[in-house]
Amino acid sequence: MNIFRLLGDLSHLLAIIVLLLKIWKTRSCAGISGKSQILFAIVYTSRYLDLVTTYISAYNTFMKLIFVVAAYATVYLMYIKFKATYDHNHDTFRMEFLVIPSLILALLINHELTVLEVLWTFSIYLESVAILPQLFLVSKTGEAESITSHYLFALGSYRGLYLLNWVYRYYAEDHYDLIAIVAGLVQTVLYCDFFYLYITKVLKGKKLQLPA
Amino acid sequence: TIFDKLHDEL
Repeated sequence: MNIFRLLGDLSHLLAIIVLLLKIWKTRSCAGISGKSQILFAIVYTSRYLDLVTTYISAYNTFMKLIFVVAAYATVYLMYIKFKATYDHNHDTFRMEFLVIPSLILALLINHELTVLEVLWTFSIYLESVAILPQLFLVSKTGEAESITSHYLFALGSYRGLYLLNWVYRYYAEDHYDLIAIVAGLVQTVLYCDFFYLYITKVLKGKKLQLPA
Repeated sequence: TIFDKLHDEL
């Protein structure tokens, strides 16, 4: 564990809590993409299957459980409890366009052709693009509430911090995983446009509104 | 194995 990874995990945890609290407190999931949330539930389910096969640490197990449970809780709140507030007219990104290519790529490029390993790789590829329906939703409506922006900033920062963690681990531990690194780079690059708007607008107290 | 080390992250 190094500081970048810890900050990355905490940033991820913060993002999840912010999103759940926002939905719970406002009794609404307006502006949130249910498609992205379903994709995240798929991501964490397929990645953390090793919960039953490999023990790494209490921290690792605890965080994995939190991420899986929170992903399903979010999907439940959006599609069942606060279904009436779900913005499905704008949330039109096709999930299969991300799931199918990620699965094919995982079958082609992986560390080992076993079920668990391919599913782990699939989850890494899918996570890198899972935010696209959310970014698509924001671009369609042309704006995002501040709290949604904070959620996206924390979620985007998480993989960015992991990139620093991988640089650190490369030098300090001689450890690197190209699949995770390349996917992490893609994932972070997808947020760049959003990061720019967040820093130039939201942090100055303005609403995130896209130029017409 | 190598995989234990590879997948020690979240």
